[in-house]
Amino acid sequence: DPNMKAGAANEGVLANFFNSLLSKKTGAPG
Amino acid sequence: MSTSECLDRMELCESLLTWIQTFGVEAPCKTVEDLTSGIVMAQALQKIDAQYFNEAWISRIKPDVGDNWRLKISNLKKVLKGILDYNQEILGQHINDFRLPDVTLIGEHSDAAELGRMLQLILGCAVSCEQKQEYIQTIMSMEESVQHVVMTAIQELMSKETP
Repeated sequence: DPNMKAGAANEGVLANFFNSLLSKKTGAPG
Repeated sequence: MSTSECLDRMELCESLLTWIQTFGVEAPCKTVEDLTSGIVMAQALQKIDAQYFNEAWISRIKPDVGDNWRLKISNLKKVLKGILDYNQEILGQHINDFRLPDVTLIGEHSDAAELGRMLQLILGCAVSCEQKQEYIQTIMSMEESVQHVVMTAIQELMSKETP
């Protein structure tokens, strides 16, 4: 089903984005 | 097409209104009007960083503004300044090229597009603060359509941040 495939791909994009945010270093340097 | 062109400001406001409700603040936060006093946003900021947005800071936000748009604008200006200072002083980032929300339009006309910009800046604080994990996980548990708008909003902000 193409809709299911598109949905899964979309979920993957969202998960990748938010997971990369989680691993991003934060805070002012020093 | 740039990210900002892809971002529908009304959709942004609607999605971020749903998101701000996840903070469970005391003040009502169901409608655009509920947010125009600045109180909900101030309480959300206090949850994001209670040390920075401390009692002394929040005490400067007037609680009973009613329909007085001058008081609303005064509150909104303090909230916006707080967000910008927090970005610079705590997160160590400067937001360039981002059109800041027009607080007069929010306070006087309950402008949803401008409120969306203001909430977008708060979103930026939430996903970059010390407790960002909690906020990002909450976003990830939200409806996919909301997550999509939130992702685009964060991407737009990140494209305009410089350390």
